[in-house]
Amino acid sequence: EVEEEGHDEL
Amino acid sequence: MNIFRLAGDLSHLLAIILLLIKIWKTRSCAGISGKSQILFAVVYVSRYLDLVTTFISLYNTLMKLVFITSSFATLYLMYVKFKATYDHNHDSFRIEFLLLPCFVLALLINASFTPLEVLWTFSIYLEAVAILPQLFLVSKTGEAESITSHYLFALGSYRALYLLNWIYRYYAEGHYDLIAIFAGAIQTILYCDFFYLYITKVLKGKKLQLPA
Repeated sequence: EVEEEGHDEL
Repeated sequence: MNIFRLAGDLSHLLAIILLLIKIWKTRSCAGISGKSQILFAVVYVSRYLDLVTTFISLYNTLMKLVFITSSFATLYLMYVKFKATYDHNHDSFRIEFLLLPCFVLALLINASFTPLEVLWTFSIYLEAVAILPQLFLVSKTGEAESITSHYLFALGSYRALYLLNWIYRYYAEGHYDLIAIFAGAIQTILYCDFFYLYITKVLKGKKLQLPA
């Protein structure tokens, strides 16, 4: 599942 | 942000700083795989393209910039400034054998087939195996300087801590990303043999030397 706002993890 | 995630990021940052300090202080990049460092640069660039499209947080942006910049600084030190000390003969891993399969896998298995997402997925797969040239170099020379061992330990711990972060997020937020979890597990497993040597040798003050 991809968050729409992008990947918050580095 | 939870404690595992923060510890993971700090461990990652520590690894990068340790590597730069090692090269700068000893004026040498002996024992460090330039091939792994090239792969890490590819990882950061392909993963952090969203710097120009999405703003997540100041922390996120700053860390991404630090990772990309320090990665290129390392490459500069290895391939330009201290080029003469680079262990060219032992660093013979063929990186195309990692780059190509990771790219094909990213094209096949991804969360959505868009350029940014495929490149993000590629970077996740590539990061999982990017340390292989470095481990190959250590196995060829049969030893590693203690600061190089600390670098590898910090770098390996980072993904192990991320695994804890993902477990935490699954239970606390119901969030999970199978691609990152699977690749992160592979990445951590690759370090296990090294972790064992680090704990049994380096922490006891001995040099990391592989059995002949």
